[in-house]
Amino acid sequence: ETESSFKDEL
Amino acid sequence: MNIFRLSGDMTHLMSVIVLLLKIHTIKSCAGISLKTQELYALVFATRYLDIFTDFVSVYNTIMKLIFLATSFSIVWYMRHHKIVRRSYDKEQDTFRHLFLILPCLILALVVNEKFTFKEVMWTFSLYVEAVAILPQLVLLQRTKNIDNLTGQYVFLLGAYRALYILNWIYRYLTEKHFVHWITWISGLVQTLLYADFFYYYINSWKNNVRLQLPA
Repeated sequence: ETESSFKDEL
Repeated sequence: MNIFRLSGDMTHLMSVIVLLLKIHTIKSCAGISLKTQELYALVFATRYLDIFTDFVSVYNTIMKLIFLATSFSIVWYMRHHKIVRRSYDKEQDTFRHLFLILPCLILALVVNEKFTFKEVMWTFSLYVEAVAILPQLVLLQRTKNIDNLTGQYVFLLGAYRALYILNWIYRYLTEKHFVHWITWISGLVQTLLYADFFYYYINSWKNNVRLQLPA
């Protein structure tokens, strides 16, 4: 799910 | 994780380390804008709300803790440390950062990916980070003498977001439907704000002269 994957950035 | 993002995070880490070393070792914060440091503490506080709820990776959590700890300790040093705060020139550092925070909050309420508290706070942190350097750049224009630690700090801070832009291009090319306009545009604006500083910094470095920003 892009949402959670994307929020992996600082 | 890709090399652009990792080097971006390391450059960002280096910038806060350089600043902490400057303040901790020579007990001076001359030329540093407290307003920018407060804005950065706000950025991390509003971006890392989910630090204990959404676990991404050990690396991610450790870096978040480091950024939170360093940004708040720098603000503490500049406000309360009896020696450091004497070197803070509050007459020059007069940028009213409330005029940055309010528009960012309104914009985050209007332009966001999802109207939830966490998402709006996260978007708000992106907008604030994009403009957080302004008080520092204004202060640099005013105080002619830019010592090279401060110059290095601002340079590293700008370089980290430029590396992130390469990271977003890489992720857009390699990951399907990796599209995040809000992040990209605010990251681009942030990097563009450093453009003139980069120009003068690299020139002064090439000609091996002291960094002087035009009035």
